[in-house]
Amino acid sequence: DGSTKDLMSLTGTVPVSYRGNTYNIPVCLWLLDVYPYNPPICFVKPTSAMMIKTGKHVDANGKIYLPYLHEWKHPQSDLYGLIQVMVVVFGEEPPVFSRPQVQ
Amino acid sequence: KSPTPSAPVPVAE
Repeated sequence: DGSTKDLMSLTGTVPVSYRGNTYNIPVCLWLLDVYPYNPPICFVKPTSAMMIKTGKHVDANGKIYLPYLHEWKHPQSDLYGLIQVMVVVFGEEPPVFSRPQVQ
Repeated sequence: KSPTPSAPVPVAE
């Protein structure tokens, strides 16, 4: 309808251990004006040295899909729980990989 | 200081 809103986003990294190493997966969580009644919209924010690995939980735009988001219920669901789910899910299926270095 | 983003190296499937 042409209206605009100022939204708040939280940008940071999620610590994930994969194959014995810990990685800091860059993510951005958008809090809508209806938050916390609705879940945040979450994206992986790859740096230029990374590429998105699309899969069950991440699409080509880096948008994150999780049952936790889909079944979000206030007040049981919160950002702390969401990030814990991300740590587990991304530990099994990292959403980003580093680009092969061009020699 | 927030940690530097990092990602695993792709494993050749």
